[in-house]
Amino acid sequence: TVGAVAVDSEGNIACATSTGGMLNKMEGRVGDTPCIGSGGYADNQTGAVSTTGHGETIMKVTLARLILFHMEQGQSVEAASDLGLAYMKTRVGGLGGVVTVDPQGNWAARFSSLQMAWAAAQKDTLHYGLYTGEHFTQSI
Amino acid sequence: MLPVVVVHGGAGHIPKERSERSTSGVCSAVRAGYAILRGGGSSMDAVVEAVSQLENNPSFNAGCGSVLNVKGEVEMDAIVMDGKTLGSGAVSAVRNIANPVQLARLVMDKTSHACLTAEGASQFARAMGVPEVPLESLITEYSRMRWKKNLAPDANPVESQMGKMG
Repeated sequence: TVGAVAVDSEGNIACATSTGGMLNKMEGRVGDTPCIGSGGYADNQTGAVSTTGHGETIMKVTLARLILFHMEQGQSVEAASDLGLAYMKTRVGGLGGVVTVDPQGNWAARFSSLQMAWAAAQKDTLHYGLYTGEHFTQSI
Repeated sequence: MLPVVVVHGGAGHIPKERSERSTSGVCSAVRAGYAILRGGGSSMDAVVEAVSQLENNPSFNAGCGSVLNVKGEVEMDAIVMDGKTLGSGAVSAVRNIANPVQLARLVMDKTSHACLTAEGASQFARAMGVPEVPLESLITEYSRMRWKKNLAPDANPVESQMGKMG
């Protein structure tokens, strides 16, 4: 699965997610990606999330919308993302990752699996990482 | 702090020898999205461009390089959502489309539906003039290898894709 979230100069927010699905899935199996609130969600008033991971568990907790709910309750993009992923792990035993952004342009790339390729661009600086704790930067 | 774009390339297991390609792939995709934003383009244009680039990169489980279903075929899902209007468009189980995310955007822009699936999505793509690509063009040797490996009765595709719970 691949995904993106963005806030443009006018403050409009969008998300997009695309996937080939789960390895060796049954023919016709549809995962979380095309489901609003699971594979992605975007709202100018709250922020945007694009998710990846075990689709069946992402759908059970409506991960994208759950993370934005935490942000509505005042959590930061990072804390909200971690809360959502932790709930998915403990409640239904699923691993995954998210990229999250809020209307002010604060962003997070968080994951409960062992790795997630991610990158962000802001103020002409490129941020990227792959394994837990990695955060490299360079000029864009 | 604006504009900003953030992309991901999936949270599944990435073998060491493929990690560099994954990292360079997400970096080039984010640059493409950021260039649109810097040029005054919309966030929707930016995320569709970034995800299209990742769909065209065989290192990722989307578009070309998608994992295969139990029959050894590609079936892809995609979604876009617009934070201004809460407009959204999605496709599921599409087979011979190079960039499902662009078709998802057409569902949002050209229909009143939220999601089109399988043959209906394909008919809509043809009606929108979206080119169909040969099914084989989306299948890589790597995805074929992983498909074969997980056909074994005792295989655990979820664990193979996501890694152990730890």
